[in-house]
Amino acid sequence: PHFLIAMRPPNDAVCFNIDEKPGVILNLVTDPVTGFVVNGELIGDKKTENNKKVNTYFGKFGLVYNKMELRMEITTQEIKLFHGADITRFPWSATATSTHAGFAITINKERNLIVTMGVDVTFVILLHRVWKNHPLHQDFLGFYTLDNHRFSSQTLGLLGQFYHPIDAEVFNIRPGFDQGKVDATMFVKGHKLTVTRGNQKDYRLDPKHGTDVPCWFVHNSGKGFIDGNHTDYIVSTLF
Amino acid sequence: IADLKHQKKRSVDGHPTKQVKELEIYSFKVDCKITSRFARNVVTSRVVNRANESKEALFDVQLPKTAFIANFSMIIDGVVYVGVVKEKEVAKQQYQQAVARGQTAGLVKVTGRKMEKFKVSVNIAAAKKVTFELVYEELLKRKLGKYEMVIRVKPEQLVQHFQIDVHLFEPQGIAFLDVNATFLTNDLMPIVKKTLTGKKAHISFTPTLDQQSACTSCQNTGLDGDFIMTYDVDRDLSAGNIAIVNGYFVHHFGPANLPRVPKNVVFVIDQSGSMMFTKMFQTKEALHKILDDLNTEDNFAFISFSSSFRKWKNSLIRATTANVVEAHKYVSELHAGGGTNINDPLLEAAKLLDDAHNLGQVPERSVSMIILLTDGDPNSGESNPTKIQSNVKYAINNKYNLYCLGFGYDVKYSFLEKMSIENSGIARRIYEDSDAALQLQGFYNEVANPLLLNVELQYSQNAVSDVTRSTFKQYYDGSEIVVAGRIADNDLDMFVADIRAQDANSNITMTYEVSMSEVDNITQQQQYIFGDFTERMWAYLTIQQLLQQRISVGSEEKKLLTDRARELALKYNFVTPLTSMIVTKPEEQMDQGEFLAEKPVEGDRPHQAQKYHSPSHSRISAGSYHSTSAGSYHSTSVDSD
Repeated sequence: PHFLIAMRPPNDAVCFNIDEKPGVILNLVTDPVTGFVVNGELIGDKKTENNKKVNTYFGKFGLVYNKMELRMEITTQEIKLFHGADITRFPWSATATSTHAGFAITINKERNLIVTMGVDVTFVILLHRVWKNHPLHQDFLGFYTLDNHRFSSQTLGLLGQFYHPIDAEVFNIRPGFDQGKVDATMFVKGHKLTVTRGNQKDYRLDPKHGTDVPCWFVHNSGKGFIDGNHTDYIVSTLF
Repeated sequence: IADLKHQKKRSVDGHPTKQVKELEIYSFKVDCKITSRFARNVVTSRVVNRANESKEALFDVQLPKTAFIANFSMIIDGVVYVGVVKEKEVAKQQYQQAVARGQTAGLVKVTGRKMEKFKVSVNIAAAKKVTFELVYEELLKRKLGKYEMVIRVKPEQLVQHFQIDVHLFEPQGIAFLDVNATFLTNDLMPIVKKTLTGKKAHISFTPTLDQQSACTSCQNTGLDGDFIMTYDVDRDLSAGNIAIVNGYFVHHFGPANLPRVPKNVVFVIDQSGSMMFTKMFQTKEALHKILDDLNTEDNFAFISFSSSFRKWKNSLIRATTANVVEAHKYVSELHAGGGTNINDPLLEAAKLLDDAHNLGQVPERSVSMIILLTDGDPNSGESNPTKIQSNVKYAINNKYNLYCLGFGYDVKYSFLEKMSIENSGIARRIYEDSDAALQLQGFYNEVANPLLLNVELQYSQNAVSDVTRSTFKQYYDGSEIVVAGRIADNDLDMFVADIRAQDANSNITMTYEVSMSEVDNITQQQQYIFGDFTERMWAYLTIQQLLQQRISVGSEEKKLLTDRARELALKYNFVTPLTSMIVTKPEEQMDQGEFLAEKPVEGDRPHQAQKYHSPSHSRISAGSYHSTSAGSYHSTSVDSD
């Protein structure tokens, strides 16, 4: 999957890929103060050709909100909401809202799931439907943070670490190895990284084709841009 | 079967040596079409009189109590005699005039537990045929997770062309489909053909004469009992399914995958003298089973009563293992004796629930109910039914559901029914039979698992009209909410239904949207069954609800509701408790006058209203006949039928 981090100012973006095997679960957000955790499990294409790179996507997300004893499991088939021992299961075919005190989910039939906590935290999980008889691809999910104000400054995770501002400077823009693309040097978190100008897709507005977002691409699974190595974010269970 | 073959051969030879059937049902067919739970059944019976004198043929079928007769016709000599639905009083007057002229005919009102009878008789001239056709419609109600369709089969004669043919179409997809019959032996089982493909299913049962025989080389039929089809549709936690045809919509809402809401239940048990022996034994048996099924999150209490009442505990308690064990002991010690004081224990039950809520002993999101089981009229304490109803209504104050179970035939069912309906519940008759304990448990299971509270279904404002009931205090697991209405806006582009409800932990809203252009496609599929079904289903549901609302309103409003229900019943040709069907028989049969078909009302004692007068001729009962007229018989024709 690709990660896209908005940088402001100057309203630019940084992107990176995480390449891992299907079945691997990555921690995206962990806030030890509010007890909010988001993990995502990777899936691959239906089949892969020998020696070819395995494309991976998110096929399942797990959300935990300990404070309210709430858990959610979102797959491409359904949305399961656990409240204590109770389970409520919504299909993606429903347009529905479930409101708890200070926590709400809204399902827009076959399109997205919006999770809100109070007025300061909003996530969107997008459902990408693929033709079910496609020989290679299968349905997958996307995760977008719209508002993260309520999270504490101790928030971690592949996305969570960027919920609080970081300083990054891009300079020395020059022609890159790939024709038509430029490279630059990014100074971030005490590292000097070579980054490449490119585009990544934001599918919120156009779920089918996506909208191109120009971004500085960090190579090697975001190494240097993220805290530690991407393998540090691999967890054993969804919850 | 051998006999029938010989019969034909002998006829061809022209040397009959043995008497053959004088009245023969040569074809009997039940053709059933179900779409979106609405069933239209057409029962056709063809009879030939092979005697050389006229004979009386009797058409006798049983249909579910929940069904409305929609049409009846007889074809004699190519002439069709159709039943006409009239206002009950008008029909009765017409019928009574016929009776006054000495033309006694069949007025049939018979109720059983689930079925009611429809009978009509007609004289058929020698060598003539008659075709009877009865159409009835029914909205199948989901109970305990399934819809059930029962076709009662009782031909006492072998029928050359016997067929039950069921076509089912459910737009939501069919989750399962089971077919069974009480008369199905291992040999007959393979004859039931069932095909199921996603949304459509077809069932056919066409036994040959051989297969109908109860025994080898005998003329007795083995087909006697209920042909039962059960199924459910695919469901999940969504806004359900809406069918829109010809400007009418029907919305089925029965979500799955929801956690159950805890319930608080006070059992109010009659232990008056009339409950002694079997009834008490069965009540205890059922209560023991119910106690075992209580969820640990539920709260419960018992109040038993005769001339006075006795509380098991002073408050509701959680259904923990220890408490349930103690409750079993209490139930075992119940014994019958004394009068029937219904008023005081019901008021006390409401007080127990009030206290439990006020003191926070029960969860905020929970369903509170009172289940009353009684077998008699109040005769102790406050015995005026109207006063009791008003006391109970005041005490419950719209906060709890009251379910009344009337055990046996001595209860004043209408009293219990009104009291239940006024307090958001229902009344159910428990038939005094060997399975009474199972009936009690069955009812309890229907309300045992609440899933949603305060369910409101709303439709595009100003775009719909004549919507049936659309708010419900609870939705129970295994049931289904059905709302129907008329689309008032001819230019409507998008039909939107919003559902608001509360589950165990959260408030849920769901939306169903369908563009009217898509509706055309859906309609195409649904016409596979019958085109105007949505409108008829709406009419059926509206009449049913109006009839129920009548029970708990004042006289002025009652008149309005009655007029509206009657008007719809006449428009859609339904035989309801407000309308009757008159079938005018052929002129030469004026000695038999007219036939009047009425809808029996729950609460009537079975057989009480049966008035059937039949001349002592042969009778045919849905495929059977008993010949009582001797007469010589001589066959001169061959009938390929």
